[in-house]
Amino acid sequence: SARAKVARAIESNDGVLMYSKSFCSFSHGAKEVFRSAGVDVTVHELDEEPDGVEVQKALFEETGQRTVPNIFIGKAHVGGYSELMEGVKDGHVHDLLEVVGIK
Amino acid sequence: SARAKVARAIESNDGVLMYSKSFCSFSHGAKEVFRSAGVDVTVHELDEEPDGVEVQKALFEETGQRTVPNIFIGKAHVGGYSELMEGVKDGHVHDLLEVVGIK
Ligand SMILES: N[C@@H](CCC(=O)N[C@@H](CS)C(=O)NCC(=O)O)C(=O)O
Ligand SMILES: N[C@@H](CCC(=O)N[C@@H](CS)C(=O)NCC(=O)O)C(=O)O
Ligand code: FES
Repeated sequence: SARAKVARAIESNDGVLMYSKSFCSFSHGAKEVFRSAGVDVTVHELDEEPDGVEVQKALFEETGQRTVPNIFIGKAHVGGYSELMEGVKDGHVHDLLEVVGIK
Repeated sequence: SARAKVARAIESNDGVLMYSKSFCSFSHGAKEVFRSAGVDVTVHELDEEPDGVEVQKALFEETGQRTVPNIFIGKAHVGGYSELMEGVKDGHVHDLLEVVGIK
């Protein structure tokens, strides 16, 4: 099921995991943050995956967040683009990246 | 045709006209710019209109821009969200709004 797949993806995530949509400027911005920091991201483009709708629903069940981008560092749920930018500014994202051995 | 409809909409536009998608944060941001300035906007949500795909193609033919939001002040093509923000900053949008009798 999509729910099991999402739970496994988060459980086994040892870096940055992002659920995204390929046409979405907020998702693009989030990818850009990590790219310019030289940090690799595992990206799932939900508009390009056959079960994208189910995965987006599973992410809502898992995190309470219905929107993309939906970002995880390790098992920690970061949130969307605004939370990412906030977390970059206040050092929280740096701390999370340290925990998974990045930065 | 969608092309004729778009051409007519721009031709008869005497205020702010925006082609948008209801789920899109960039479109939301563009609407917010005008809302907080107390400026009315005629919004077309392309994901909610039955011929939205055709209209988006017609807008590309009309303006060279494939993306949303797609913003007009009078007959002037402003562009997308980035162009709007740029134009607000440098006063260009204020000038356009003056021409149509807003602000
Ligand atoms: N404040 C959120 C906004 C997220 C948001 O509204 N995302 C939109 C796309 S930009 C969305 O997922 N809309 C519903 C959808 O595409 O299914 C963030 O910073 O990430
Ligand atoms: N730089 C442009 C970005 C516009 C853009 O990429 N828009 C996306 C949605 S955020 C889009 O239209 N993607 C194709 C589509 O939705 O059909 C702007 O500032 O408006
Ligand atoms: S779809 Fe436009 S910003 Fe996400």
